[in-house]
Amino acid sequence: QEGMVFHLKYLGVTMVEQPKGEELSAAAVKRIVATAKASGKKLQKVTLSVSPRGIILYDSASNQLIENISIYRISYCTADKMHDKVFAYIVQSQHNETLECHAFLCSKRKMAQAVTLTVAQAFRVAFEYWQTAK
Amino acid sequence: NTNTIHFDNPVYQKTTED
Repeated sequence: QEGMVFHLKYLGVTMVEQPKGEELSAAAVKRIVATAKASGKKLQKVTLSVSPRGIILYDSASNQLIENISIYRISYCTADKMHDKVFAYIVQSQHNETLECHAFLCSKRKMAQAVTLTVAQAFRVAFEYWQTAK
Repeated sequence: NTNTIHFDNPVYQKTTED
């Protein structure tokens, strides 16, 4: 119920055409990883707090809020198959109708899976709340 | 390969407003 906290590195974002799909997200993660590698920049350390209300992102160094994403804007989450330390989600932009895939690098494959399963559990709990509230 | 994990959000684009 309370936020579960994870410490990850932000790889980046890319636009996607659909709110979900294994191949779509795999292709998006591939693009993000390639861009991050090409830039050669140090990745931003971020803290991710996951709850049935959504995902809150903070900059780990400054504790500054990056984004508070409502669960209703998140369509999909995955632990990537090719890049197995990568966790990613697809979210509808706050500003317009576009869909964005955001990817994060975890220290271990198990951690990418744990974040994905935690977000999936948040989806389920949010759905239970929603059904009750209806 | 079956070890990919991915989940759709059942409340995506739903709201409690209506």
